[in-house]
Amino acid sequence: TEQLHDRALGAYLGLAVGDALGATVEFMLPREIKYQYGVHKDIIGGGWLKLKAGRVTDDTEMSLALGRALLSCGGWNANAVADEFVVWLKSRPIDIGNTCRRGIQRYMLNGSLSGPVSDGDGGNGAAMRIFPLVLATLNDDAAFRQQMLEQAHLTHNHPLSDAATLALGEMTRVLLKGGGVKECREVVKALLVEYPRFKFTPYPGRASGYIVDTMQTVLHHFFITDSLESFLVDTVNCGEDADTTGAIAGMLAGALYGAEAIPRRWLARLDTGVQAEIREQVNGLLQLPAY
Amino acid sequence: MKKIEAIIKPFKLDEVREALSELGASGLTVTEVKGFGRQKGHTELYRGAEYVVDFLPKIKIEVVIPSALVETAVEAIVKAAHTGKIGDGKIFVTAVEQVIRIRTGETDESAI
Amino acid sequence: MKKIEAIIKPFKLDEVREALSELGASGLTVTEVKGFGRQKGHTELYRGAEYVVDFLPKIKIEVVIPSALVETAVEAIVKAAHTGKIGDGKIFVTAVEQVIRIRTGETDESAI
Amino acid sequence: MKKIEAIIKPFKLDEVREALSELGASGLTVTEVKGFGRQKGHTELYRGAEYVVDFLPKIKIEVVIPSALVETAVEAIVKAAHTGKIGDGKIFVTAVEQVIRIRTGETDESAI
Ligand SMILES: Nc1ncnc2c1ncn2[C@@H]1O[C@H](COP(=O)(O)OP(=O)(O)O)[C@@H](O)[C@H]1O
Ligand SMILES: Nc1ncnc2c1ncn2[C@@H]1O[C@H](COP(=O)(O)OP(=O)(O)O)[C@@H](O)[C@H]1O
Ligand SMILES: Nc1ncnc2c1ncn2[C@@H]1O[C@H](COP(=O)(O)OP(=O)(O)O)[C@@H](O)[C@H]1O
Ligand SMILES: [Mg+2]
Ligand SMILES: [Mg+2]
Repeated sequence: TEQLHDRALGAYLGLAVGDALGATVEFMLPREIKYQYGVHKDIIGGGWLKLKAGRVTDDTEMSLALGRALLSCGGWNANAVADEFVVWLKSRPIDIGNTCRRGIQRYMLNGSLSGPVSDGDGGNGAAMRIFPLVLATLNDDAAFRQQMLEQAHLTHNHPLSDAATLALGEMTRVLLKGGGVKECREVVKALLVEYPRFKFTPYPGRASGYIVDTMQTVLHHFFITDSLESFLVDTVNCGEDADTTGAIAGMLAGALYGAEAIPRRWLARLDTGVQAEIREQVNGLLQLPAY
Repeated sequence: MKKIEAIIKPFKLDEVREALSELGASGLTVTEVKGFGRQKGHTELYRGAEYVVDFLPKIKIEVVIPSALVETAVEAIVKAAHTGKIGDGKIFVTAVEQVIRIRTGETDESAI
Repeated sequence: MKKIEAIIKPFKLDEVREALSELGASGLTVTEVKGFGRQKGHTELYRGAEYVVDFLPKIKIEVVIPSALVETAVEAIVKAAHTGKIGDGKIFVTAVEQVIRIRTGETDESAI
Repeated sequence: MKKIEAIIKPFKLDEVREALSELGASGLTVTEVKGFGRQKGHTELYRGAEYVVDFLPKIKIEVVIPSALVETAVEAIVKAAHTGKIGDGKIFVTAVEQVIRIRTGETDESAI
């Protein structure tokens, strides 16, 4: 449907602009951001990776890699996705998170699709790249639950990462199908029952790459803002792992408010090659068998 | 975990780094050193007489990696650093008991 | 005895040395090295195009100490060398089989 | 095999190298390092005030040799590097698990 397409495109472009926007202030603290930028609300590049304005980081690139594998296999195939991640690693990306790098390295070494459960896997690297798989499993609940975890486990084997990945995926599905903030609250309530650690009210104010900090930052702002732009700007101005909190916020915001809600000036700056591939992937993923 | 120490010809640094990144090992520490061995240094003119400078500039690469990766990493370094001429260098593998990432306090496998 | 090897940001040298002297470890050996990792180097202009230099100057500290002191020494180095920003560095702990003080011939614990 | 790491006074390099070649160990790797210890650095005048530079240039020698040769090699280095004055330096002996000669792929004893 036209609406579904708009929300799907919104979510995918949203994650890319969130990534590019947040990347400027990644690893900074709120007071540092305030001092240097006042309110950071434009795509200007720079940051610790010295990016050209509009360039995305591993958050978007890993999502695109996942999408490529899904499209070339007509659906989920763990090995194909792992192989695509290997191709990406060897392309000398601008950044790779330590846990993602170790996971891909493990697969290169022995072909295993998952490592053992590990404390070190509690980061947000698996949750940040889920969108293409959410699209591909939109109408198959069982496939969604199983494949989301298999995807995450390629690099992150940790119960909190699992729970967050499923919750974010579920929220995104709900939004894509036309649900709203109220329906998302139910998903979040269920998450908090199982893992009260994710409680985000009152907001503790941490926005690191630890999945709990990331989820609290994204969920807190999701429920207290009323526009895509304010949701993303408020989220990235918390700094720390801003490109990833921005990307996840962008995915949710785009699914909720639609592609039209993304500020023109952000899309104007966003890398054109990335935009083109996103549009192409959205079209392709919406034609997969799960419909 | 193990530490791989490779003494190589300086112009081989990029090639060796590339070979290691292909294995997902992109972190390493490099030192400029002087090598003494069978390979002779260049000859220099000093006060009218020619003499052989007996050391050669080398690069020492230190990369700490998971034990499971050592064999593959050593192969990759040898392949990349090799020219077949004297002085290509040596690789030393030693055991590391603990690794700590200063920024986060992570230890061992999650520190590298 | 153990050897602690710490790769740190250069401006942290004095702070780390201070922290180690507090523990009575005032002897150490320092090397200037180049670090490659997630932290990006500075940008340079070359033939009109901007590119990122991919290594950073780091300082390598080597301090050989009694095994009983390792945990405390590692904690002290982490605390002193930490900034929280990428590139703070790594600590490697390895076993040392023998230590000799050249001046006196003293060995092991009495050599450090 | 073992690695002998010797931190010595720079002017002692040739003497130590000589002593090692007498034992058939002519291959080694040398690094310029800064030493901090009981020996004080030189005094410098800075803005009219004299202060002590607290580090001293040292030379680090690394030689990997067969375990059977270690005792003799250590004795030879001590004898050659010794002056009896503070700062003569230290020798550290550590275990090496693997050695590879890059040029030929030879390993362990045939690699050094
Ligand atoms: N026993 C050793 N211990 C430590 N480093 C060594 C040793 N022997 C050689 N090296 C290092 O390896 C380099 C190459 O050694 P060389 O004998 O010239 O040639 P090849 O490696 O081709 O046999 C030397 O310049 C030196 O840096
Ligand atoms: N695998 C490794 N082996 C040896 N040294 C390393 C390794 N990885 C990183 N280093 C050293 O640690 C320094 C910091 O690493 P980096 O990845 O930039 O950030 P962080 O220390 O914050 O994780 C590097 O510049 C390099 O000197
Ligand atoms: N604990 C240590 N770990 C590593 N290197 C050391 C240590 N203590 C001293 N050194 C090195 O040995 C050198 C000589 O030490 P110093 O205390 O000045 O005199 P001495 O060797 O005569 O006891 C120092 O300059 C330093 O390079
Ligand atoms: Mg990123
Ligand atoms: Mg990030």
